[in-house]
Amino acid sequence: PMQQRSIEFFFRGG
Amino acid sequence: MFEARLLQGGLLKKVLDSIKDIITEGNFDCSPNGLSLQAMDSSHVSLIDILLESEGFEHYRCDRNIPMGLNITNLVKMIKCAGSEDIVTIKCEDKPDNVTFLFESKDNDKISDFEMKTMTIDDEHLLVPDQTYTAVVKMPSAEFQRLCRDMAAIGDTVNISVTKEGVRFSTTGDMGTANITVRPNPSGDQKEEERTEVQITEPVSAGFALRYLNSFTKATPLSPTVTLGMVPNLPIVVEYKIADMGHVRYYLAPKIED
Repeated sequence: PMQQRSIEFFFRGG
Repeated sequence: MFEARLLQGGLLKKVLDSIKDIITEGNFDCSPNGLSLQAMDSSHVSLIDILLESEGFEHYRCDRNIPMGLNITNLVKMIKCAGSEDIVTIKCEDKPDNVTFLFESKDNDKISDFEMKTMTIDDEHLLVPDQTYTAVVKMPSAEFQRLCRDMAAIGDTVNISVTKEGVRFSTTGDMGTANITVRPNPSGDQKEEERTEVQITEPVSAGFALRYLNSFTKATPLSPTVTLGMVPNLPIVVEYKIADMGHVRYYLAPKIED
C-alpha cells in the first residue's frame, strides 16, 4: 500500500 | 502600520475561495514586499503559499513586518460583503488586535468598513527549498480541474508520470481504472493559455491524493493556466499565477510505497 507522507517530512522548519 | 488598497476587490474573494476548503486559520504576513501567507492543512499533508506583491496594489504602505493572524472562515464572511467590483483597503496597526477592511463601490456611492478581530496563531514556518524541477508541465487550468474531477470519480490516488511525450494521469478504484494522457501541443494555433507544454530533464512519476489536488483546483478562476512542478520523491507544486500580482502555490507530499 501507498503511505501518505507529511509535508513537514520534506520541508523542515525555517 | 499597514495599509494596502486593491482596485480589484474581487481578486481577494478568488484568493480566499482557493484556500477556504483547506485551511481554517492562517498568518497573513505583511511586509514591505507584499502580503503573503504560508499555511498547512489540518492533516499536514499540503502547504499553501500565497504572495500578493506590493506592486500589485494601487497603494501599499508597510513600515515593518506584521503577522496578521486571521480566522479564514470569518474572513470569507467579511469579504463576501464586498461587491466584486469594489475597491478594498486593508488596514491595521503594527501589533494589531483588529484589522479593518474598507470597501468602496466603483462609483464611489457606497463606502463600508468592517473590523475583524485578529488571533494569535503559533504555527511552524516551513522552509520550501529553492528547487529546480525535473519536470514542469504548463496546461490550461480548466483542463486540469476537469481531469482531477474525473480521476476522483474513479479512485483516491492519482499517479502522475511525465515524459517528453506528455503527462499521464492514472488511477484505480473499486469499479476499475482510468488513464488520461495530455500531450504537449506547442506548435498549434492555440493561444498561449490553451497550450500544454512539458519541460523535463528526466522522466518522473509519483502518486498523490486526489482529494487535495481537487481542492487546489478551487484556484482555477485566478488563472487560465496552471503549472505543475515535480522532482522525484519530493512534493509536487501546483502553481496558479495571479497576473501582475503574485501567485497561489500548493505543495502536496507524495504517497510513498510502504
